[in-house]
Amino acid sequence: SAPGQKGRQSNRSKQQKAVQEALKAAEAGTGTYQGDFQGCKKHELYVSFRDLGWQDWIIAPEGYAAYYCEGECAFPLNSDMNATNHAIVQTLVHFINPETVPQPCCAPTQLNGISVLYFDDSSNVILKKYRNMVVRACGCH
Amino acid sequence: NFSVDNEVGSSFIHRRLRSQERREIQREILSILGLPHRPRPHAHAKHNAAPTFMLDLYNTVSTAAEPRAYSRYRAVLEGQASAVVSPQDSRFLDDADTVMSFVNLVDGDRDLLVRPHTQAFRFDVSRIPEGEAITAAEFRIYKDFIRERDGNETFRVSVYQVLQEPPDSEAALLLLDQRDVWASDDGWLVFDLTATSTLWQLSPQQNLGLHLVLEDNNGQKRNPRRAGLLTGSGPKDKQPFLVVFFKVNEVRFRGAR
Repeated sequence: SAPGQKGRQSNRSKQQKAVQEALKAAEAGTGTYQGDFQGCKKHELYVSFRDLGWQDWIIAPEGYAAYYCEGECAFPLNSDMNATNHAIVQTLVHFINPETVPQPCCAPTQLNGISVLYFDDSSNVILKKYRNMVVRACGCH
Repeated sequence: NFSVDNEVGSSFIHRRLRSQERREIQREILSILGLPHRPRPHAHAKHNAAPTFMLDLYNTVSTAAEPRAYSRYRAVLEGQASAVVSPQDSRFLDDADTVMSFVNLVDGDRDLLVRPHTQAFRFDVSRIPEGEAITAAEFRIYKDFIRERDGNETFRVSVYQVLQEPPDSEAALLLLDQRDVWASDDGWLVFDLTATSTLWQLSPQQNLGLHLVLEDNNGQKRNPRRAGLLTGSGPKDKQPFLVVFFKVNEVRFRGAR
């Protein structure tokens, strides 16, 4: 909601116009709102235990593909971006009121675990499952 | 500063970390792994039986997404006898959040000089993961094929928990498990130590170790080596060890930093 002020009518009509333009651009699949837009996607990120100099105590793995999420969650969100319903509404509100409401975040929506096999100080061996270490899917939240 | 590392895969952009960055990443990952500092194991430990067995467990749980992960150690261990993972171990593994192997703290050769017919073992299970409960524990000892003996000769291997060990008298023992073996048998003997390990976890002061006793056909106590049991000396990849399976019994939250 927006507080009732003088000039509110004028602001509202500007915003409505902007939304209509955005919707038109989205329908056409072109327009200023798509431009160089890089959508929210999963990117490669490899964590190497060997490069960290840990090969003397981590038996396995040598490293793992952790991935990360990056990209803009900009209007109009489409299904490729695995957006939540809330994210879709937030994008629209951000579009109308960018100073107050931020864009939704591009973040992991599904995470997997990994198992790590390592020695402790007493040369005992530990095999432990660690949850939420690998990004399986990204989306706009 | 950027280059493509062919070994890792062409899709990965590789950048050498500055020392400060490396230290920060190391600290952060150690925190995620729940470790206060980087462990410093003995250099020779990697050739022991326990890491081989644990690597087999790791391979069982690893997904197809990590096929290269253990190649280095696989190469190191190639040719060594594997402490084969049984279907029972796989079942324990399905239920476990953590598996830990413990090295024997008793010098086997020295112990046999003191007690020629009894082999002592001790495993420090006090430093186990916080908030985890034991679901299974196995004591594993390797029995070699005895060529010079009659293959039909049998032995009884008994594992006892030491309840009391007064300095000048016989130790009070509790029988935990027994196996009858042929002289010709060859492979890992597995003894269930679940209840005892749980007791040791709850009351570390009651951990006075184990005694292994070998008896022949006539019920006479014998040196465990007579049946080919590898208790102390012998190949590193056939040394006895304890493996314990744990399950998280409480929800833990990482503190905000």
